[in-house]
Amino acid sequence: PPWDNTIEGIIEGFHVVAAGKIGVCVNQIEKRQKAGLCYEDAWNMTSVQLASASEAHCRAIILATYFKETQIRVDSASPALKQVLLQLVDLYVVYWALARLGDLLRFTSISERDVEQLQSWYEDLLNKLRVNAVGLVDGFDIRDEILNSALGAFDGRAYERLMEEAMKSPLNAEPVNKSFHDYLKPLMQGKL
Amino acid sequence: VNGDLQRERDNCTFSVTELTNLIDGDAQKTEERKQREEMVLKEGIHLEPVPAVYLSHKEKYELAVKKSCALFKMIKRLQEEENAGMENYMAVLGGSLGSAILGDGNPITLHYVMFIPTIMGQGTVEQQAYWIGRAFNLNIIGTYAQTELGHGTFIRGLETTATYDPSTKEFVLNSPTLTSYKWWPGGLAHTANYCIVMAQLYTQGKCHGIHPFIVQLRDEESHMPLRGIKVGEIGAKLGMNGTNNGFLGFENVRIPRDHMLMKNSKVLEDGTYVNAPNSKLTYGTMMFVRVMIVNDMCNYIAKAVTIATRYSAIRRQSKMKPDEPEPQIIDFLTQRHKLFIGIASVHAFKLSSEWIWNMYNNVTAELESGDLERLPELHALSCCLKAVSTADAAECVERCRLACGGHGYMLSSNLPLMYGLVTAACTYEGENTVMLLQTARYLVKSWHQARQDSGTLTPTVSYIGRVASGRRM
Repeated sequence: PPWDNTIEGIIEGFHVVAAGKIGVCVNQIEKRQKAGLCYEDAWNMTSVQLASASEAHCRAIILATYFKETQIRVDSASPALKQVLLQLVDLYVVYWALARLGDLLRFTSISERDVEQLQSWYEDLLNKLRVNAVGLVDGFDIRDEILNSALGAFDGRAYERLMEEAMKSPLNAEPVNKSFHDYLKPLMQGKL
Repeated sequence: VNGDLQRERDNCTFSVTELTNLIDGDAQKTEERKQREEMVLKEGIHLEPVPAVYLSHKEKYELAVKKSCALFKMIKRLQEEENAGMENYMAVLGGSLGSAILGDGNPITLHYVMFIPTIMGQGTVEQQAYWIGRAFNLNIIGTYAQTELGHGTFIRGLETTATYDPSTKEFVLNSPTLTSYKWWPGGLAHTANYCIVMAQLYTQGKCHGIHPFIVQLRDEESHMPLRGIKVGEIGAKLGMNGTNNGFLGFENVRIPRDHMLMKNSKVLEDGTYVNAPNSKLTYGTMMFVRVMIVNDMCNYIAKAVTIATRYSAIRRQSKMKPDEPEPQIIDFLTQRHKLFIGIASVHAFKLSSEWIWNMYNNVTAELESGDLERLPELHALSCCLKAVSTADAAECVERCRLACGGHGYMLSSNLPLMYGLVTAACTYEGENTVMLLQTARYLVKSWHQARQDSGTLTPTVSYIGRVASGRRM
């Protein structure tokens, strides 16, 4: 079927990829059995492709679920939040389309022009989401004590916190560590 | 607040509070979560006079036990005051709050996440009545031992044996080889005094496969290991060094017959074995845990991407234009490319885990009524979702750490520790590659079913029948 460069089209493409990969695995196993391998050996020889087919299956399910459930979720949201959440879905779907381009090229009729469009679409989304990036992570509402990070605190005082944490190192409890007297000084005086 | 960061907040085009409420479910749930966090954090259990990273391996464990006991004492108070249910344990123990308090692993988690749920899922009513009360009151501390030094995800390969002795109406547990020693269970080394042990059941000279047994490991007073019990700690790990992972070997350890959990399969006093209606029933606990894992991965990705995004708003580096000051690093498209997929992944996995959780409850309800039709589908789905979510989470956390450059390499950024916790999830509760191959078995079976057009495919694989399988075919 012709490639449809929309979110729904990409998700359908991932289903085609998953079905295609499973089909290829089944064929490989049957071909290997015809060549004389027992089922278990044929399975093992095909297992790299089988694991990849499972990942494609799961990716298709996550994309479809994320897209479908977000449509439901944003029903009650304000237009501003709805727009951002839908941009996130688009970003996620287009990101994985670009990440799994080989599979899409192999099993669907996606073209070079479609790919160029996807890449531009993705970069536009990175631009659009820029203004809301901090708001989106603030939305997870993770308290500083739970984040437990000198870099990610709500107030953004990363440098001050990095220094505060550094000062907690037991080595900073004294200006001269005893190893100076035991080792360094004798070394520097040629007495070690 | 840092000026750059404040400006980001001023420019945001939507209500952050509305988004938080949406993520929690609604404003009420946000309020409940905040109250729970406030109540737990104001106890100050998480505070460390000396950061745990500067403690010895032994001191880390001792700190973890101290914190765990303070946490469970608080949970018990919660239970008495507000008659809290299991979900409160999960909320306090699991996810962000639990790992915030206990940083690098908790030696009592398995007591709540595996020991109690397994007894509830596989114990008879009498056995539940006897054990659950003592466990909830923390009169005993349990763990769960399945994986062995020589066998992990392939459960049927486990070597520990439980042989029924009809003359004394007891099971005799043995570890026939070094590779049969239980290896990994959290809390097993020095913390738990009871353990659910998965062992090959032998009765009347026949092996009936893996079954759960409750074994006392240590004396309840002295905490000394009982006779025939060889138990200890497995040593330092990449992460989770507060979890007290242990090894466990048996030498002719005798336990009463009613210490085999017999809700599904039974051994009668004369040694007769009564089979379970469906061997898949024992997957219940494991599937429950896998759904929890997907949820946990959301929490870890959310934390990592929060840290890296805020940092990217305050960090200024490298002039983009000669006559302009150093920009915020979030202005570089490559930095957004590293971070924004992480933000979207949190929402994708959260919605997916809620969806599979609802499916798990529907299927479990069907299980009770004996309808096992969708169990294989749910099992296949929980396997691949666990594999993909943990692999994506490990990749996201590592990408966030790298996005913070050298400061991401500091333990005080919390990103390395988080990576240790997340990457462990790629291995425990079913090693990822094995999980994907288990799902593949179901997909291949579904493909054959579709090709022979024999019966309808279950919803999550119906696309196989619907989709002309691409250009290649």
